[in-house]
Amino acid sequence: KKEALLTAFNSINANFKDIYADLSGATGELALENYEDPFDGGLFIRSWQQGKHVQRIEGMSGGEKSLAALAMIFAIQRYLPAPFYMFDEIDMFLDGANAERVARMIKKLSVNAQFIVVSLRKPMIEAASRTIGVSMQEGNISSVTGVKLN
Amino acid sequence: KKEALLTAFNSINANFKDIYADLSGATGELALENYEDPFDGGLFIRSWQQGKHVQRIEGMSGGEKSLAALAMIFAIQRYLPAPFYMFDEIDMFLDGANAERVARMIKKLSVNAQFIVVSLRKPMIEAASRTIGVSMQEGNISSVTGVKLN
Amino acid sequence: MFIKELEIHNFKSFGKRVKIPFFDDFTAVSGPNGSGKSNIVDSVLFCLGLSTSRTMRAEKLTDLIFNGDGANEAMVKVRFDNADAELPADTEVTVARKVRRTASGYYSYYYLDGKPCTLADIHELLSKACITPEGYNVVLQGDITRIIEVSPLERRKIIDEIA
Amino acid sequence: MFIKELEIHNFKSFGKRVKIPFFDDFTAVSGPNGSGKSNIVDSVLFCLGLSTSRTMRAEKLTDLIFNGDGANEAMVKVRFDNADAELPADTEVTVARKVRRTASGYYSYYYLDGKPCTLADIHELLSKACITPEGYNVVLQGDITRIIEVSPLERRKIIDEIA
Ligand SMILES: Nc1ncnc2c1ncn2[C@@H]1O[C@H](COP(=O)(O)OP(=O)(O)OP(=O)(O)O)[C@@H](O)[C@H]1O
Ligand SMILES: Nc1ncnc2c1ncn2[C@@H]1O[C@H](COP(=O)(O)OP(=O)(O)OP(=O)(O)O)[C@@H](O)[C@H]1O
Ligand SMILES: [Mg+2]
Ligand SMILES: [Mg+2]
Repeated sequence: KKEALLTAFNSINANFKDIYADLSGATGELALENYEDPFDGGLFIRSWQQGKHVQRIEGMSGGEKSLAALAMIFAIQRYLPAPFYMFDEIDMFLDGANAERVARMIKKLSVNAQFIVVSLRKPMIEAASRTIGVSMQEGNISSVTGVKLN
Repeated sequence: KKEALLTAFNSINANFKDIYADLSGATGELALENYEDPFDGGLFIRSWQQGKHVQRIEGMSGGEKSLAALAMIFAIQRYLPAPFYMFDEIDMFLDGANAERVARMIKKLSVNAQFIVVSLRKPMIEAASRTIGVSMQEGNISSVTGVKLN
Repeated sequence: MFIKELEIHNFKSFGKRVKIPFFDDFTAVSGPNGSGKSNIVDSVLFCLGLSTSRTMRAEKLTDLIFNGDGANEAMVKVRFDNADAELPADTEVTVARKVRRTASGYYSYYYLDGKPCTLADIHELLSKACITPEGYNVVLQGDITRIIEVSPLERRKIIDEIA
Repeated sequence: MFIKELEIHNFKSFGKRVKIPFFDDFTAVSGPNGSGKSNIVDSVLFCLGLSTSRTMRAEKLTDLIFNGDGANEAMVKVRFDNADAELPADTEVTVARKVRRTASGYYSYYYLDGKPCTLADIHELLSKACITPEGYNVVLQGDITRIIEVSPLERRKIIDEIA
């Protein structure tokens, strides 16, 4: 049991370091509170830029936090790849530049898997191959209004 | 004590109905679970469009929920007006049209009070009288980069 | 393998039958607040049995049936393109689910290529392609905030489930 | 009454002294993720004693001191324009606060128009203009999500505090 957790953790952490550097330009890692007995402690997310102190996810800004959480999700997905992914407004807290980086990463990953991404933000819509429009019609009934090719 | 709660509730609810109709075009209200003994129950936020069933905030979409929460905050502020307000990214879940409605409401309210609003979204920045730019400089030090007049 | 088409009828705000085509790369879904975008994500989770009614913002399963014109049954069908034989099945695989309101509660039926089956059958088939209820391939609105806000202990549990 | 100027030095990411002018209408604050926008909001809450260190995303008060070049003291000054005499004080009122790191912990000082005072003095003065720690005039990043996610009971407690 402990073996299984440590194997999963080490592999997901290696993915996380890679992906976090890509997305944010800073260095980051996952850390277990207690490596001897992992079930006795929690899991931290830490990051540091050159010259900045190490900070835990609790002290980061809203956008920095959501980038770290996204990197963790992508790291898990790289460990357990699935044929399709559905994301619902994962880019809400990101500024323009970070939203673009995330959209570019999804574009790259979509070569090997299907991505269906709900978003209100321009960088995501522009990076996709096509956009499905949804709207509310008479009688409060949803309908799909068409597919716009990018 | 019960009197004080009911007076505050009724007045905030009257504000809420007004403001929610303005922001969302639907009808909404606050409701106490137990009017006889309010301290024994909770507070619901409900809304309904013409023809749609009454729904509680739990069943709404992300954007609809945040519009209802905002209407509640504005309703409280109308009950207890302050000379200045500071909002930090209150428009994150809103689509373009709803973000514009909220920005317009703040613009109207800013005639009688000072509003300082942190936002990444265009509708809010365009509605403000001026925008203060913030950025990270050398050594991870924040600085204010100037004030752009709209 | 990928989702080729999604058919939704009387599920949440989809009161009219809708067929949505999907492709094997990057598709965005956009539209105003409250238009039904998250309901599309919920419809896939519902059909494949990947979630509880709680994660679909409903108190009970029958709340998922369109509440407009007195409909009593919700139906979602997911058609997979399996040309790459990632699933041990035909080149096209269809999973469907119906929920019908009854006097005493509800009936929930699952179908695999048109034939009735159990949730366990669906889970077994999909697990061959790494699609599981604990998997992180579907990220709901608000999941990002949850990962940030939970305690370090809760966060470790995410890795426990995967290991 | 309104905030006329904010002066920040060695508070959170503001390692260099900064003076920010404000006006009596609608001002937006914008910039990239992590640039220091929320820290500006935190600096006002810190100075006016409207919040605990928890709401400022810090474990202890000394975490609010700029951690770059070994600074030991954080200072924030809020200058109010009180020409409309909403506060029973001069036409201009300045509130300042310093936190200094010491060997055994920290010192925290409040100042009103340059003279040392207590947090109670500040609260008493500001309450005349309806500025209180329970008031909803400052909405932090994430407060909206909190109002939505809390239980109906917690939500009612918001009204209790106001009544
Ligand atoms: N004591 C401190 N010393 C130095 N830097 C600090 C200190 N406390 C916090 N910071 C830094 O301040 C940075 C900016 O935080 P802030 O929350 O203000 O960003 P923001 O502009 O609101 O970003 P977002 O758009 O993502 O919400 C964080 O990266 C954090 O590391
Ligand atoms: N059983 C049902 N019958 C009819 N309508 C329903 C049902 N369940 C939910 N709805 C409605 O579906 C609407 C759309 O919800 P959805 O969460 O998909 O919106 P969304 O497009 O994701 O919006 P947002 O951008 O705000 O997240 C809600 O207004 C809700 O009232
Ligand atoms: Mg949604
Ligand atoms: Mg912020």
